[in-house]
Amino acid sequence: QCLQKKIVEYFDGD
Amino acid sequence: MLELRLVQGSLLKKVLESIKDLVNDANFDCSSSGFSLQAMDSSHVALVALLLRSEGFEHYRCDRNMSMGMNLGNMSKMLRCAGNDDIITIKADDGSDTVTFMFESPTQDKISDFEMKLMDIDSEHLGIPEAEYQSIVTMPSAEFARICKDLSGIGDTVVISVTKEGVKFSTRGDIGTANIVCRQNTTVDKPEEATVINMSEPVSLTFALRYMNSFTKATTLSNTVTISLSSELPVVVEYKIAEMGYIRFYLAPKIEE
Repeated sequence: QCLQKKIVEYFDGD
Repeated sequence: MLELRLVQGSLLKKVLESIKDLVNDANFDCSSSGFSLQAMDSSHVALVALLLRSEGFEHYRCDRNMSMGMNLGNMSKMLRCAGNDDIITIKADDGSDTVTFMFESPTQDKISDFEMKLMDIDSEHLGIPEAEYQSIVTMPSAEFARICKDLSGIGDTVVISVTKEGVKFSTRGDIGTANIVCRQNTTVDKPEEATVINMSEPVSLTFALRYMNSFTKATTLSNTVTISLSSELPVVVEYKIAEMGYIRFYLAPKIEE
């Protein structure tokens, strides 16, 4: 089973 | 005051068609450098970044930075009323809660204007760091779209693996498995038909095909697509928009638990 990562885990908010 | 005149109005129509199913509402940011957008899908798994540089517009007036919240479904409904050869002008007054799209036929015998309500969108702007990608693949956009469509009939995810030999797209599902390998091929008649692999390190990542298929709606914007992969980063699927800019889709990978 694969876990779907989220964009916010890689890019920070300004 | 904002007034942007785009002679090749079909570009804006195509941009909207390529993102409206991925993102519902988004802020379009307008500054002296260009017209841009950054938005995530509702699941926060994918992000779209659009840039149309000011130099690409025949007339570009943006007195002060503006952020205009738009429902992309509604914007698309309005832009669909523009002919493919029409010139599109986007107009907004400072502080106004509406934006106007004006369409002019090439012969100037039909001029339409559509006023759309703007909305307040509280969206987070993410900082996308400059990164060196381990593998960068440039290939014909139609070929990439075909692969994503074909594989989605078999499985839900695609494993993209890049080696010196080529790029492999693999899937597996209840009915079986599929592997498609595209080799580097630079000896083609037209540069847009080439598959070019720039690899510093081999990389293999898994992605949801549903999103990849959604990104390929931008295929009409460019003959080629560039796929940038690194093991610690979301993939970037980039379509260049003529001389004007780009649309980039970022997709977070699926990781083995």
